[in-house]
Amino acid sequence: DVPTSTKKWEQKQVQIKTLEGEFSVTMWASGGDD
Amino acid sequence: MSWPKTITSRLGGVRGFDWGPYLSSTSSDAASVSCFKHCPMSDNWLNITVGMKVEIQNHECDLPDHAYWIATVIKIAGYKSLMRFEGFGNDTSYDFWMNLCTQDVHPVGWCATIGKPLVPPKSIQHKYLDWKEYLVKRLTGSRTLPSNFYNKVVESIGNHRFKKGVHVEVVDKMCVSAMRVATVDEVIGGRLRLQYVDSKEENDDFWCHMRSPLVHPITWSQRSGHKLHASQEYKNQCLNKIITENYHPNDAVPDMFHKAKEPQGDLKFQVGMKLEAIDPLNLSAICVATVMKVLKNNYLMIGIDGSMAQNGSDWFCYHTSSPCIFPVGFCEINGLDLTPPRGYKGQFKWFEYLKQSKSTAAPVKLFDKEIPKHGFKPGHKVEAVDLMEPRLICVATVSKVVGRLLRIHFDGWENEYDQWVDSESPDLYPAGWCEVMNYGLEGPRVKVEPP
Repeated sequence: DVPTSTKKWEQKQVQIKTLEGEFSVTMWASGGDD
Repeated sequence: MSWPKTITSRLGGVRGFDWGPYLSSTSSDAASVSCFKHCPMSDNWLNITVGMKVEIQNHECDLPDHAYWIATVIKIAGYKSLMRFEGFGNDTSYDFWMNLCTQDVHPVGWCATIGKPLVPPKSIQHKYLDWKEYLVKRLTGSRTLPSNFYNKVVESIGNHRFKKGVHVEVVDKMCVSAMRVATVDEVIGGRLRLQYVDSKEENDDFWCHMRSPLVHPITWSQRSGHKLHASQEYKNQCLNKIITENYHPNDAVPDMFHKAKEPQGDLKFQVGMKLEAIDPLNLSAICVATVMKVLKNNYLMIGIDGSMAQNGSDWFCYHTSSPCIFPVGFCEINGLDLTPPRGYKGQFKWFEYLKQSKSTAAPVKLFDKEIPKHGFKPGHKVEAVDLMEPRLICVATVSKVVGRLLRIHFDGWENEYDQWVDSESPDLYPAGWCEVMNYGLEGPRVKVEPP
């Protein structure tokens, strides 16, 4: 699910906290960043 | 301006209208936010996609404190989004609608930054023994909002110079051929609630968007030669401001407004030229019209043939580049009804009419023919200003698209209340705009059957 245009997309490590503990995943973030 | 009496009862609409169930039950699509250049987040909206993950409150949870869970964007309709919590798979029964531009929708990762754990809804907690493994699989490589998304929304809502107390010149709603001076009383999402300064009535307000062609900077009327209903003192002050460029801090100045397009070539509109124009007092009609006066700076006063008041009080000002005026034959070419002059006998034919009235058609070259890539399609749902009662924003449908021209149908109302508007009109908003701005939206009219 890689965005076709990466111009305004950046890959980032996102921290997730659940009741079982914390971990991180790699996601694409955009929708407002310049 | 005499408003059609039947249209003033719009307040009877459903208050607190909810787009979600309406869109689902009518199986309709809403126009994308990117169709509305004057609206918040319009430039960035193509990056908001189906499949995106967000964190939102999980109401189905026994924890005493607020709990959150991850949801996927299933469908986008304006600012509204159909959501499904992660873990429900293909089960649509718990899908719900939310507004993406509210504070209740967060990028994935937000909960961890404030130390809140993500908790799956109670009804699916048993589905997976290891939610961590499930989430890693579902989230890795997928998209979410940027961490500053909500800040961007807030920033784009308030990014203009119109504030309470600013003075403008705006069309006189009681006499559309003249302007009046008004003060901005309230600004909501770029929409201005204006109070006429010389009004004797307390609530004599008028709503229009700051990008509306009805509103202008101080001194505009005198600069363009437009009729102005104002005191002699105001007019004298304006003449002085035109010479000195010395404005009052509360005056709306020209650089607060969009510059209209300059015409190309030497050809110019002349008094008496015939054309077709949207009737400003009956926006569902495109009528036979005449250039009654040529003002300065490429503005025209247009009269609708057959319904002109003797004193010219119903002439209306259009810029030469206005998308609401058309060359002779526009309606015929596009298969639209052209309203002939009132009382015209027989079938209307432009050729005969020009001969009878000894007049000429305005050359096609004089009209702006640019058709922007607007993205509107018939059937798209929008929130539209009822321009006959402009404080009201109503649930509406794009019923026809002719180049850049849109026919807007107000849901639940007869077609005679439809309004022709330009695709770049600042009086159209995406579904969910009123919710973002906390402005009342008039739902579709519900017809009550007599017992």
